[in-house]
Amino acid sequence: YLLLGRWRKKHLTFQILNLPSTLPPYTARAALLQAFKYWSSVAPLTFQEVQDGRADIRLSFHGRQSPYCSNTFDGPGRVLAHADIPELGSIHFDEDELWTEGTYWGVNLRIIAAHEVGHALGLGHSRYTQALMAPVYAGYRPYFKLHPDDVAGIQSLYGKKSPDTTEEEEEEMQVPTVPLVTIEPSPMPNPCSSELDAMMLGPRGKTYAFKGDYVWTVTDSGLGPLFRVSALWEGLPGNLDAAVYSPRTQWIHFFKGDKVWRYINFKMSPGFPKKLNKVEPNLDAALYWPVNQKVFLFKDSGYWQWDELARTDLSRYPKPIKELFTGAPDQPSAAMSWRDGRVYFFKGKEYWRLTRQLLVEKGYPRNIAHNWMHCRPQIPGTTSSTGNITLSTTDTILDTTPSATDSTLGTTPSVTD
Amino acid sequence: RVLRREEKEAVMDYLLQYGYLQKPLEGADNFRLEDITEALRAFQEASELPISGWMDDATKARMRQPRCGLEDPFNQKTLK
Repeated sequence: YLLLGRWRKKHLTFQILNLPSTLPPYTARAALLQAFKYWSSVAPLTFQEVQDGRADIRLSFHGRQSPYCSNTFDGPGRVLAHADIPELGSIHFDEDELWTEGTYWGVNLRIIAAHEVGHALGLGHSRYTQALMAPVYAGYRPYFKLHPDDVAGIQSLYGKKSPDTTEEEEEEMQVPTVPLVTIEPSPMPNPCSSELDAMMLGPRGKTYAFKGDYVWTVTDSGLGPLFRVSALWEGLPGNLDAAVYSPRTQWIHFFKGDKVWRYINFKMSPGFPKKLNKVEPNLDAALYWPVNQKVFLFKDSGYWQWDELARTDLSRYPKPIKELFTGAPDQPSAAMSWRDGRVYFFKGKEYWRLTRQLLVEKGYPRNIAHNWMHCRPQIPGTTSSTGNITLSTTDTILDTTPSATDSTLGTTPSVTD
Repeated sequence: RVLRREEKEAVMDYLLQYGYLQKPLEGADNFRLEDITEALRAFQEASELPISGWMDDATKARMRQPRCGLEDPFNQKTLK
């Protein structure tokens, strides 16, 4: 290790000035708070977050240009972050990086933040490539912990952590707003080989794919990081049957078994989940059709058409899918109307595209992995039969809840009526 | 080994930006070949790469990896 300086005190304040746009705020905050905790767990340092005044250490995200930093960033890749040595205290992250948590995609915010906090505390770069303080980002590590060289470095500056002060100092570290939860083994789906539970064109035109306990976004340029469903939508279980967002009401409805959940953005509406009464449980899929502003629910070979804002006589349903969606498969895994105005059905590893007249287009079905998930053709023997990546019981996942601006909900007929 | 001009500039920028080469306080910015070789050797050693002093593929790949913006003061001059 190399030493660049030290603080003349061991209780330091910090301030998070802004957060990255690529992570839910609570996830990003949890990652930054954990970055401090790595160091306070091995050295007699305490960190306290403050909202006002000038904190000792100040964390912020900026792009290529910043009026507050002469050391500009360079866009995605290359330089990820930089920090000042003691007792200056600035830590800057490149806003253009894909900051992530809990996934191999993108750049792990927690690990990079811990590295930069190391600089802010006085550590230079380590010559051990596996050390946190190595200059090059070694990628996401689910079992991340400090390297002995990192520990030796920080302890050379501030001494060893005394065992009898552990509890007191743990209390001073203000993390409890975002608890760390140890989870049971959970299969992390491989978007390239997993069949989907649900697909949804969500608020702000984001496309979400759901499988098991996980959800990820699908963009024109690639896939977003995998999040636990409950990390984005607090209170929502995994293994959903269907999901649908209505631009008409801003409501997102999730279906599983005989229950329905309603969210506006990431906040659950009061009174939910509710029991499904007027439609059958265990739905296959759901979609919003902008042409008539109705929500369609699918199960087996039938569908229900539901108006969110008017009382719907659902006793006339289900009706056969093939009567309205010509050529679409029965028992779809997922369905959605997309940005191009087309309706899509997903089943197994294939998807169907329908014209605006709801006829399946020529050339379909096509492969979901290739056309939606940006996957290259598989090389035999490189993918597990299940397509799953298994997490260990020792994995720690940040159990977080993003906040969202809620809207006032009126009393309207619902699918639960 | 011949490097394209822009490739050489990128390598020199990297070695300068991260502290493997130091601009002289006076005189021209032209570095001697032995200075560059020594800087490359320091970078390779710090990166746990084979130490050749040559700009090989592994060294190029290492320089393209995402990293921290702070210098790597691994060479003997900086340590002094």
